[in-house]
Amino acid sequence: RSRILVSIGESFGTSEKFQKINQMVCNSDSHLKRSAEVSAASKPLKRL
Amino acid sequence: RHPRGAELGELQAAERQLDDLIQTCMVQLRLLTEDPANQHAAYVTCQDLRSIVDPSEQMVMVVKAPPETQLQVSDPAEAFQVSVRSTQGPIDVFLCPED
Amino acid sequence: AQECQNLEIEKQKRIERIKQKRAQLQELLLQQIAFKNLVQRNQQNEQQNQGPPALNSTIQLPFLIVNTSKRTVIDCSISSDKFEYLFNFDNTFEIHDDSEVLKRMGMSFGLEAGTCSAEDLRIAKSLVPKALEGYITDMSAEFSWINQGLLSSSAQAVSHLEVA
Repeated sequence: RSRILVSIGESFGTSEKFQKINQMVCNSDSHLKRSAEVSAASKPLKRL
Repeated sequence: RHPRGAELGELQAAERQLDDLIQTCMVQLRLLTEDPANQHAAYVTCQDLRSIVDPSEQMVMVVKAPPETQLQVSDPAEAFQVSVRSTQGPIDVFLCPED
Repeated sequence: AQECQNLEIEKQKRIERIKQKRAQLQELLLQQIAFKNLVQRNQQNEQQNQGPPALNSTIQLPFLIVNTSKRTVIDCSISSDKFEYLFNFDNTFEIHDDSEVLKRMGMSFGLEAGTCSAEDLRIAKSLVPKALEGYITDMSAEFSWINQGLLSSSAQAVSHLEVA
């Protein structure tokens, strides 16, 4: 599955690569939260 | 055909000029960062790092790695995992102190 | 008609490439300004304080930072020779490199955010070669228009073209 590999420790500068990583992590978190909410909501309420 | 061709010519010249400027700036930046006089003063303080995040909410981990170190971020849908692998020397990792 | 369409497609491709190259040039100029500004600030501080700050409180460039919530649990495995680290977070995190940190510290005078004052613009221009000062002025104007929502995306393309 998608992994991002970057070379670090180089000299100062060229930062655009981390924007992509941060976006990916942030999106997945909102996705995980949404799926958690969906799974929580989908449990059928027990009948008394 | 003629006006389009002329327009394309202008764009081509503009693009070439940008290529030259980018090369010049990259060389200037490398000379700047490799100049020993600048290297001595090219640092940030822990206070600087605390100033860019909300220290009551966030923690900052600093990673100092030798050149050509590979940083890999796994697919977040699987795990929030970061691996860092060096071939040229040890990697330094530390938490920015809170105060 | 076909040839005219091909020329139009070629023109759009070039405009797109010029946009990307202008953005790359702007990033390089911002890094140059931020780096010089940081060095000057540290040298002034060292003169005022008669010496550099304590060694364990400074972080030499280049470096990375990973920031995350204080509630995040980080499981960290380290190889004995410190050549390999594996971090498992139970929460999201962000990774930023030194040039991004300097921008957030204000070392590029807010140029990239369109919040650069006239005085700071003068200082920023003094930190780049004379031939490139025009790009700093453009960058400041362009980002402040974008910041105020005065420059729509299509107009940005035109401004890219005009400046190019």
